[in-house]
Amino acid sequence: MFEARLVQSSILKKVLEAIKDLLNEATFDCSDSGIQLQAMDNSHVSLVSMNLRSDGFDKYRCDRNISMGMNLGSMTKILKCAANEDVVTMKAQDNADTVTFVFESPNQEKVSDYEMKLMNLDQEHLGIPETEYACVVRLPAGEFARICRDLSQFGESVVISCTKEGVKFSSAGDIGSANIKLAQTSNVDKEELAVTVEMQEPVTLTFASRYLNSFTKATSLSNVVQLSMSPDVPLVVEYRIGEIGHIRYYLAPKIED
Amino acid sequence: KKAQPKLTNFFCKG
Repeated sequence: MFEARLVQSSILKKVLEAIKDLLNEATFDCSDSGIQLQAMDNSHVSLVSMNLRSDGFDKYRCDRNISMGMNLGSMTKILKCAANEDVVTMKAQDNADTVTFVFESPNQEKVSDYEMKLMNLDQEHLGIPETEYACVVRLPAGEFARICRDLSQFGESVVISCTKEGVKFSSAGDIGSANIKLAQTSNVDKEELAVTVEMQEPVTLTFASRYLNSFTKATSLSNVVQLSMSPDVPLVVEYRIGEIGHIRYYLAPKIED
Repeated sequence: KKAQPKLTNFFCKG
């Protein structure tokens, strides 16, 4: 029996919002440590890795490890039926072929349950090596989303170059070119407004704008986003999910042809 | 022109 109860259904709604553009379906791997998801988009250029720890749930029971193949379009439709302040419970019998979502209104006057068929998805798991990144940038998530959106109007690629002074985002195309430079903030009163750069060595990498824009769908989950870069390895874009976990997006850099 | 490699060029399966 698997059962996971979350008082804030908005977390699960935002997680679906953050992955449904990139992935049509994904396997939720549930164990007693929590729920993990790892899936590449159809082009195999980007990957989503999500982790929701069991201790972040209000109630969590997982008698035996269970992998639930979910159609994310269907799951999104079901989660749209939950109000933000509803309590959501996901539950499935062992080796079940369906999963049930129960939404309870705060005053318990309305209880809804939705049963969704599970899919048999072949699991192609990628080994992601632990990496000491040359540059780790933390900046306001809203700022990053704004930069990706503005620059994607200029070209299909964004060049991110990171030095100890700060980080520069550039794009060029038919209409012209654009550069956005963010300096490291010195002393900001609020942590979530800071721009910080931890640099071992300067890095300049080129990425496809459309994937960066898909990643920023996770902006509602966290005030801060973290970009980790090293020469010639995939970019990591990480959003924390409250105190319960994180979503990490990996994107292969473009290379000189 | 920049080429777009796949993630499987960087991460191994399994």
